[in-house]
Amino acid sequence: CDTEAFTREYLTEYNDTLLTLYLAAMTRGTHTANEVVDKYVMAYDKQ
Amino acid sequence: NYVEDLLKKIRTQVLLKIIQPYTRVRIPFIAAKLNIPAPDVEQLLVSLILDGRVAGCIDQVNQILEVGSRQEGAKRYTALEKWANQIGSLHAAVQNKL
Amino acid sequence: VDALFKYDAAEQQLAQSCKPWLKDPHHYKHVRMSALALLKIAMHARSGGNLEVMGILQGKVVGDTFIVIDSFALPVEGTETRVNAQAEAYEYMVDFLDTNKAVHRPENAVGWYHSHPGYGCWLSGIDVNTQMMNQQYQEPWLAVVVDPMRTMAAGKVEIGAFRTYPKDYKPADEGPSEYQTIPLDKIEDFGVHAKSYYPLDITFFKSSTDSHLLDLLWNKYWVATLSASPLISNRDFAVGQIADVAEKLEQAEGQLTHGGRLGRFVEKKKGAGDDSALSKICRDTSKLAAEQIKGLSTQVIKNALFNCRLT
Repeated sequence: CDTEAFTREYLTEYNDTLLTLYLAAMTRGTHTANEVVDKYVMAYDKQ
Repeated sequence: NYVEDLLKKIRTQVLLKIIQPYTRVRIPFIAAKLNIPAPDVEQLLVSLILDGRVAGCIDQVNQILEVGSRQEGAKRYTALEKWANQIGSLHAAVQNKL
Repeated sequence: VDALFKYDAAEQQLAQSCKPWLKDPHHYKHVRMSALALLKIAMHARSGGNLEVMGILQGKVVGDTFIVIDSFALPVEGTETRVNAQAEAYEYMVDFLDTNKAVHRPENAVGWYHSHPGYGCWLSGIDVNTQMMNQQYQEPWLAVVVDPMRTMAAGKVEIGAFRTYPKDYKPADEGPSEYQTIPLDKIEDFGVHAKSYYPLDITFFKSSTDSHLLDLLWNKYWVATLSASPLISNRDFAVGQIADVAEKLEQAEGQLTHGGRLGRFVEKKKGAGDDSALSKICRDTSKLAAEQIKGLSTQVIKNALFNCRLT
């Protein structure tokens, strides 16, 4: 199966999956950053 | 008084039947089937699309109605866009915390 | 294993007359389900699409174990929208069970199953009420929930078996249960009734004939599995999951900005135990990404195998 239409659809699916993966990784990164900020604030909070 | 409404209703039903088997339909083809000018067909299609009875979009340059295909991907990209936007605002919230 | 299919009416009568469930609401702990029943349930649930479907389980009880030998579908849909959807199918159920006995299939009804398309295996408020009512009049009775969409996405059957506690019974604190992704619009219903029921451990068995038949179908199964594309068949479900993640993120952002910074750490220290909303979302997104990657991998491998010309 070597048509242009197939290649286009295949690459679209490929890119969409990678985009989903990227967003999931960014969500995880944001969560980790939030944890770090919370711990930092707790450690150095004036109260 | 009601002839216009009746004509619109009948033309709508015929148009929906015509476009059912196709994904891309030329507007002059629909105009020939309905026996009305192409601009009237376009107006009819616009009202049907806005009412949600036809899922598609009109390519005015090439005078083609594309049925369904764009909408199928639209939901996915809308959801991904919303997700991306939410990550952005979450990131801003974390920055503000710091 | 074939002995599990044998039904002894006297033994079952004795087991029911003892009524062990009255002494211990936690008496029944295990479910053994036949491959036949599982296949029928999964196929029926899948055929329902987005609609919830419902059916009856047939089998027996042995000690603290439900043995589910067979199942049959009920002509009822949309079980989450009505208080007792089963009521519409009583006549069908009675006729079916009577006809079964006439053809020397003596197994009794031992429970019901229904599907939760896309939102996981748990009991909603309506399900809890239905099961409580069944347990009042038809013990021993089991509730099984299957999710056909997550079954397709995950590649294994998402199934759960549950029994409710009696109305005024307060269960001992069992600690945190296994995490599962719940869509935002169902989360409240899930949380409110989570303590009203407990899960049973499910295992599966097959007869020697089942094994032989499944072996014969092995190649056909693999052809169907390898030629399917999870990315395409589960597209709508994945889109729904992505939209749900976006909505949960919106809520989590609100909690982040308005919730106390120190409050969550204080709660963790006291042993409240619950993960934050953001960490739950991370788990959901990891699961979603893993499913997507699995689907993509099959596509990439198939493309490499069949489409790439060897140099």
